[in-house]
Amino acid sequence: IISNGNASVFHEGLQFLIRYGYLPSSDMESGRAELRTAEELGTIIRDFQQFAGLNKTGYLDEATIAQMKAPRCGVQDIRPGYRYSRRRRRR
Amino acid sequence: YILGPSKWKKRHLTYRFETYSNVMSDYLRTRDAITQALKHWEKVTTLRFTEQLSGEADIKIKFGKNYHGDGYPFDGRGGILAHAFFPGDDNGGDTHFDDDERWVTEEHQSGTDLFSVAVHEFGHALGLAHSDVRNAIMFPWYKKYNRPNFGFHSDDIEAISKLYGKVHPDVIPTVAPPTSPPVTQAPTTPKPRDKNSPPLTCDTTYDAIALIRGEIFIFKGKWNWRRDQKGLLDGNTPLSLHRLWYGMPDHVEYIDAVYERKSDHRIIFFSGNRYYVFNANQLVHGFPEEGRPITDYGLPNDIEKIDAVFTWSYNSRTYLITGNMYWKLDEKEQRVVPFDYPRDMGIWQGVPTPVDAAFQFWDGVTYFFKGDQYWQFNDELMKVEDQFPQPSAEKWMGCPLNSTRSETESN
Repeated sequence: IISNGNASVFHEGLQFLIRYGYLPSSDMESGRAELRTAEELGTIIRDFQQFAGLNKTGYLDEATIAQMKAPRCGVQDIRPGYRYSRRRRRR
Repeated sequence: YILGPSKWKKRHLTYRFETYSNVMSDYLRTRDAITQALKHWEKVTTLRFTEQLSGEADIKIKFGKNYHGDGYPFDGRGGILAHAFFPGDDNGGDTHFDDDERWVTEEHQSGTDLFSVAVHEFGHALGLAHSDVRNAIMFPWYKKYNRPNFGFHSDDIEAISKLYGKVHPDVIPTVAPPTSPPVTQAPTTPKPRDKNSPPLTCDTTYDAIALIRGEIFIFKGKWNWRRDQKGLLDGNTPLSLHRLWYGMPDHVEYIDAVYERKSDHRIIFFSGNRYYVFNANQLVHGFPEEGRPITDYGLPNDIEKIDAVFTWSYNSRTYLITGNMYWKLDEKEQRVVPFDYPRDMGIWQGVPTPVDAAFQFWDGVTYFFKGDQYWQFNDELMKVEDQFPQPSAEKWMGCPLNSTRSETESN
């Protein structure tokens, strides 16, 4: 999931994905994010990369980490339920 | 673009500055940058904004650092620059700027351009969520815009038009000024009960509930009920707070929240901005009669009361709630976890705020209470169960269905 294998980067990346709605906000309290499979997280990271206009690698690569650290608005990108309802419509 | 969950029903909105930036020496420039940002939204909507110098306003503007009175603390310089709430009552529309940023208003200054951030945040305050269109103002990452030449991207215009209709560029829309609300006849309310008489067992709200040493204690004003597995004790009638908890100082007339600490079985009562530690029904030896301030827990000074304390069945951690915010308690340190709290109660989907009471029952499930209703929480789905709320009196007081009215009438 992370190109350089740094655990703190991984943790910060997960916190970012929860904070901005790419992972359910309940993961913030329950700590479930770290129990998700690499495939699940890869999909979630690709969602974020698509939103931010980055290459969809599915990894926390340097460009992705840099984007996560860039100054931004604190409001969530994805509102609860939005991502899932959009996927249902596509099917 | 993505639309937010709500929009304003009225077209004339008021805004008010609650605080100005501490890092900008000239408040007039702050006002100007922010006012200009609103003016740009006026150009593409039928909305009109009027500054309110005092009293209530739809959009309250504030500069704050770290914890600043909501469940979304800022993070120092960089990172999060600002946030705003979608339209609605209470904090709906409110727009907050991180005062740790180096805000600037002039083209030649180096720092974060207040105008650019303000235009984006007011998009949220009007009902827009983030867009993934890179050049749209609603793209979440910071971009500096040139104020004199600023214009919205078509994505932003299309988005806001969905909420408030299209504006022809040649027509300056006019909006009727706000009018006084119609005079309505005050609703008739039943004669208030004598505050010294006990509350009705089957028709009341609850201040606090806790599972203490295997029994449920339900608090209302200076009264409390006690129930075990068979039902209410003491003839179904509430007892005076001081009769059961006879170590309770005389000045304590209500309990906002209470819980039994797992590590040593001490009972912690919260009343206003003070707390009291009990061993069984006595104040712990040496604990001050006037209580201790809740700031001992690491809570901010401006917290006036704790609405509820509960242990969450999912992780057995204890949480403190006030208004729309909550904190996780570090039981070992007896202080709230300092990092990333308070958080917004929105994480607990479906739980009403401000909540009256919350606790974990014998069945391991966490329940929340507000008014005369209660909600059962589903830990796996992280939301309240679909069939809730339900009336509290039936389940918790053992009152028969529809007992409320007959009890009220007979009293």
